[in-house]
Amino acid sequence: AEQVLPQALYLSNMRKAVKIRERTPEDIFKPTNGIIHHFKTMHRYTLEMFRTCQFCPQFREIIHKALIDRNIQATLESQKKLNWCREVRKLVALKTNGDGNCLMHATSQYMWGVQDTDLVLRKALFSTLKETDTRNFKFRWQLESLKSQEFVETGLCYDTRNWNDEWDNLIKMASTDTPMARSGLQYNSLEEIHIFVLCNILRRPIIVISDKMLRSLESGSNFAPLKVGGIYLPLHWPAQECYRYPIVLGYDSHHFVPLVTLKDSGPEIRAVPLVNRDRGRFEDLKVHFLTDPENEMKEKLLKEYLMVIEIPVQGWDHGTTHLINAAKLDEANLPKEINLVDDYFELVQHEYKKWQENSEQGRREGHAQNPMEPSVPQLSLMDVKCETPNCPFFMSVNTQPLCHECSERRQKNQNKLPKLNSKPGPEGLPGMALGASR
Amino acid sequence: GEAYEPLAWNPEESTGGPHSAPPTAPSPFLFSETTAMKCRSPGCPFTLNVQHNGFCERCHNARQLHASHAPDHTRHLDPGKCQACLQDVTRTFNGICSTCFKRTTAEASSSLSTSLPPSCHQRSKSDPSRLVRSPSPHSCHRAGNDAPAGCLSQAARTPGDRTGTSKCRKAGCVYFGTPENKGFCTLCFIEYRENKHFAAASGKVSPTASRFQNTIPCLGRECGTLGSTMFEGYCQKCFIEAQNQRFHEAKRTEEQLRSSQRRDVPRTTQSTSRPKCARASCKNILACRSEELCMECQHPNQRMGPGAHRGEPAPEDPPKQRCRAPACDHFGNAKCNGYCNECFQFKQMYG
Repeated sequence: AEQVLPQALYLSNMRKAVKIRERTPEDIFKPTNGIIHHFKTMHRYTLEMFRTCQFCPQFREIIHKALIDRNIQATLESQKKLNWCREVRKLVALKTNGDGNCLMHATSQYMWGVQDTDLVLRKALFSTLKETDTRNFKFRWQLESLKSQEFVETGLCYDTRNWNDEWDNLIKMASTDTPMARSGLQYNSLEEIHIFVLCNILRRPIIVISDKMLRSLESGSNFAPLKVGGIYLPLHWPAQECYRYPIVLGYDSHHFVPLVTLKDSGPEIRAVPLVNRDRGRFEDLKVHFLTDPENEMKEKLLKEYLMVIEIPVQGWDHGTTHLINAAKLDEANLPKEINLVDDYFELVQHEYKKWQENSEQGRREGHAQNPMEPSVPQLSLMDVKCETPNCPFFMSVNTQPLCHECSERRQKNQNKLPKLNSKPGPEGLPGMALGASR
Repeated sequence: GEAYEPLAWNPEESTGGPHSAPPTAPSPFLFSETTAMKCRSPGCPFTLNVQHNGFCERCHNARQLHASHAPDHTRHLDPGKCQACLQDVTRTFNGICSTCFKRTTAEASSSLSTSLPPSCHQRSKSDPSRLVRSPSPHSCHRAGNDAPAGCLSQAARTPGDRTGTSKCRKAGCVYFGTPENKGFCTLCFIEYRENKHFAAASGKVSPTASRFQNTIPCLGRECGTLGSTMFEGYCQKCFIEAQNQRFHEAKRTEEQLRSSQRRDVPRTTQSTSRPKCARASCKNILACRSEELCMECQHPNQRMGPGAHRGEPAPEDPPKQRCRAPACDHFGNAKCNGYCNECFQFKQMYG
């Protein structure tokens, strides 16, 4: 059943995915005057998921299995961190790779629908930390560390060397060429300061929805405080230079996922609450890495960097209403030529029709034929590129190490010229007009 | 330019006493990059002299004078001797040599880094949450009333500590305190002093003020971040804002000039039949209608004085025009539409 639909949006249209992958690195601007590396336009894109209520529950289940990280979704919802406010639209958690680069995958997917497999965001983060003036990032990080519970309560005292070592380590962690991270993952996992730097590269706020405690999976008892949740504002930019619709990410079990809205899902407001509903009161989400003067004008900063609206919500006592702050969210604005959700939705509709026919036929014939048997050849696609140089497509289980097109071409060539065993040149390959290269 | 200077660096420690050898160069381990060549006295802007144990001549002399008045007070703090290993060293840090100091910090960090399972996916060893959960109480960075036993090995302890009659004041510390160290053993005293300093700073002003006291604040109004010379003393945000403001001003001035010129044209034609010099700052009447500039502006060198020959045009470069952005000190150029390169680049980026 899981194979009926591709397991990621990008698999629905490789050409579009290649186009996005080509455009993103070109969009990064690296000023020579010391200003932080940043995106010129592409940071303003936002992805929205199509609604699924028109499909029957069984097929809806298939869609959700394919795209949605239901564990994180369920955990955050049960903790009342996600989708607790009925006045705002529901957010869904999309799946991301757990290779240590999930923060970047989640961010990239929120904006463009593809994961950061080419490490565009990761490289931008690393080069920013290596090549630009990071003293203010370090300064904010030190301030936040000093204010943290650990420093305040235990009297931790770092000297210059400790701070420098820690900072160097944070920079190293952002690197892309770590052969194998400490945790056994492909890349080193990233931390709060990396989110802050990233939101400055993107000139767009990032809101992380997360529990405040690392809990035991068995007993639910608290292990350690989790500080990652909260609001990250691109404070190294004047607000008027930034995009005011935030990127919303979920964090649970050491993993980041994008939390996207559902398109045309209902009359609810497209927004995310800036408070947590916690133990009988509304608690403001933490704004990370503020300096002391900024902390005093936190409300003003929030209004400058986000589109803050007030939403009435039901209080705990019967008949009471509270006004809470929420940040307005962007709607889907990806141009057609790079909008992967459209293609995926078309594929879903196509598969749904086939699935319905098969189920109908199965019911009529009365035998136990699997209605969800994969029928389209592209569903056997693997997550590895075709071996043909410069081919933008992915290999499939049946045609590996080539993609379908190259495999077909090779077969034809072999039939025509059985003695020649030459590979097709890249100029003849489909998709090469895009100038695809990796 | 460092965000944080070592708190524990106390110049009081290294006064007086014989030096086994003068320091040859400032250790990068002890000095931050930008203060490497500065005198060790806090806030002193002068360059150090290696012959004066890292002080400038002025501070050195002052200290010599001070030391001669109070010799007993500082005798126990011998900068030429490590208080931990008792070896003669060129430089000490908190009374101990760099090797001993490194060893203590290495021991502390290794015990901390191994204290948590590697499964913490998003956390690095930099995460203080790891430190707080450390089962090992032997941390040199840990402090407080219930602070643990000393964090140096037995070998690293000085006999001086053991000569005291009572145990170290710190609860749980097995070593002996000395009256000079207010009843603490050497290392607990260092901890005590660091934390006292920190607590005092956090009690009076911002807790971070003492840690970032040597940094340059951003020139922007009400900005609490650090400034950068690269951004003319501003932080990046204030720099961009200042640039934006500059451009708005430039644009406004340009428009004002244009509109005033438009207004002036009919007025001048009405008031006088003779045209004025085209230079904005000049109000001279043109001698000849076909010329744009008056004689004075055409030959500014002639205004120099009587020595200049009136009839001979002085060879001169075309006058450089200022950047069109009013607050900018640079020269503009035609290639950049009258702006300087920097402002032009900025205008292209954000304007």
